[in-house]
Amino acid sequence: MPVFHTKTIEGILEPVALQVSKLVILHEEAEDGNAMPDLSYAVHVVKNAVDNLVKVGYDTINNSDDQLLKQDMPPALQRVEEASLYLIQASDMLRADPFSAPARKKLIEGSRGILGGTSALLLAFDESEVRKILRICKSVLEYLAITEVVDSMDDLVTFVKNLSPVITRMTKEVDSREKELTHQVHREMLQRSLEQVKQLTPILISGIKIYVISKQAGGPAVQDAQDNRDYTVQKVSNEIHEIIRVLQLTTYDEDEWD
Amino acid sequence: NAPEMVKQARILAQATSNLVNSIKGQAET
Repeated sequence: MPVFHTKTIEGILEPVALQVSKLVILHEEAEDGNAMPDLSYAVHVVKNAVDNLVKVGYDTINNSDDQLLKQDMPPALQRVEEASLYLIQASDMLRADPFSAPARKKLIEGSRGILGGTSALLLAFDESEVRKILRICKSVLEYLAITEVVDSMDDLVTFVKNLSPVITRMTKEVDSREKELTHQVHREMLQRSLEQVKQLTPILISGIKIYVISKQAGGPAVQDAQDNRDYTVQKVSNEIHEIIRVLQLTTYDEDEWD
Repeated sequence: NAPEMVKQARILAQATSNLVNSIKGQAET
């Protein structure tokens, strides 16, 4: 059974994945079967749903500037469309012959194709959403990299004013992503790193302030203040790199490690 | 478009479930 790595994808696909698995088992166990009822209405409803999804899918592609999304989504949409054509063909064949074995095979292929295509589509979209969070994390890292040029109180005020909204946005996005994940270990890793970032941020600002004051006062304390500041910057950066790493993990990666 | 795509994917999954149920119901009899 497939494992879906977000609650949204799991909620959408798990019920249908279970149904399709059972259908495949039934098909394998009882190849001949009984006469099929007229499935044209149920297939028609699926075809309409596919058409709507494909339309929204291409709208999403056209409105996005994410090149990977533009590359990953069309094959998934084509797969869903092809699968719906299989279902229509199967339904037509069954109307002519309710016992048709090739039609039953096409029904299974079509159902699997819808499931696989929708899964690929949601995954491509989800990965694109993750890339947006990664960009925010990287912008925080870029801000951290300019800590070393902050050597006056005015610089510090500007630095804090610029850094605060980006850090707030990052913590908010990572926090809601963490709540979306189905993988408990990944959730805990994100929670831990996020908590560290929250705790270290005021320490970082205070460290920069002490460095600025020490530098203005002169004397031997400057080096210690600089070392402390750099140490905290490094710790925050490490946690953000860890967040970036974990955000990109899927349960599939875990399976590969096993 | 994000919520709309998720919404349409959910509708499709539900429609597919209904279809599979119809097929399965027949296969189980």
